[in-house]
Amino acid sequence: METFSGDQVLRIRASSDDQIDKLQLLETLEHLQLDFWLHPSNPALPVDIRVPFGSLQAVRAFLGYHDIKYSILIEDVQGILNEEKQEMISNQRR
Amino acid sequence: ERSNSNFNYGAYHSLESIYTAMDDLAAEYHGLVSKLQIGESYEKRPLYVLKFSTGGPDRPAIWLDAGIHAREWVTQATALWTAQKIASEYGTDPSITSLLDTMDIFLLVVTNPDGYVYSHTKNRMWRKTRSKAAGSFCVGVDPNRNWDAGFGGPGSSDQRCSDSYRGPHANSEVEVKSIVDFIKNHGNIKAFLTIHSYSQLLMYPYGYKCTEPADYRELDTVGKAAANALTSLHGTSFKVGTICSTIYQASGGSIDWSYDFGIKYSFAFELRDTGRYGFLLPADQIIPTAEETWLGLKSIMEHVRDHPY
Repeated sequence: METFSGDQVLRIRASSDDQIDKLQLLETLEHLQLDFWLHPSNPALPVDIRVPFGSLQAVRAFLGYHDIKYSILIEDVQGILNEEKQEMISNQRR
Repeated sequence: ERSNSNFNYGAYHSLESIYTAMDDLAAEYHGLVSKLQIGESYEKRPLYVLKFSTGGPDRPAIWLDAGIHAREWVTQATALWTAQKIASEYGTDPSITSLLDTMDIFLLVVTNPDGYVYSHTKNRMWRKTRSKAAGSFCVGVDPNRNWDAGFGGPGSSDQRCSDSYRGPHANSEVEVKSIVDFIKNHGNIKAFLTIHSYSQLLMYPYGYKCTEPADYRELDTVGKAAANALTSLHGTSFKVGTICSTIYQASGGSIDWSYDFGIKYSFAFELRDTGRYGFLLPADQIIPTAEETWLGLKSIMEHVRDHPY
């Protein structure tokens, strides 16, 4: 089973159409294996991306370089996944 | 003897368990609920629809589907809770009773069963179907970019590995084609409601273009009333609008197809949450999510019942 240890979900707030363009460029970088939960469309809407652990540095550097603001929505996707698995096991047992 | 009373609606379940629960519902409410198979998935899993009907030929109907994107587990769970709600309250709740005395409801609880099983066993974040294409390492198509509505346009990808890969042609995914065929053959579907999750939106066409549909005013009014009803229970806020204005341009989506096919009341729900859990919404939020969603669904369905066309 694929694991998501260290993967984070970032919420990005673009402040201009230019920053949206930059995020759309990010979307095309397939080697980063980003999972866009909310795609970049206009500055009024946030962009949520699940970033694999291995791509975190590159993505943060990209956002920092272009002065794009973001916050961390989920610190460790696998952590929540483990809680979900535990919940399912206990429900099945019940 | 079968009974649905022991089924835990507040937990996530395997496909097998969901299908068993659907059988149990059909057995327990056998005069009202039946299970139909409308096709099978790429990996040959049955596509089951629950039909709620009080009888009578050629009745108008409402279509509901959930979980076209496999990982959105709260939607499949919400759909199953909704099935139980409709079945158990017919004859006691005046609104459900009057609705089912007028129309049928078809509910596809697990729209993408291959993806659902894959998200349970291999990759919790799986979103697409599991269809394979010769010569490609990447598997699956985004089934909500595969409908014959602006197919191939903006907001969908031609890259097989992309999570929004549209597929080689419209209706290439058997899961999509099965629904299209069913709706075309039925011929009297008056509402098409699809349930997704994440980001709390209630949307109407269009997504493949950024223009308002002919019925914009009515759809906006109906959508806002539904969102208000939904919000009234737990305060969950929903944004209402066209797909293009509320989220982004996305081509080949189901409600664009259904609207252009002539089903005026075409809506897509995006259920909880706003990002804290993503597609890993804790199970203790299933029932609150289902309860609030039901108020929104009911508001739309009552409008459909009272505004025949």
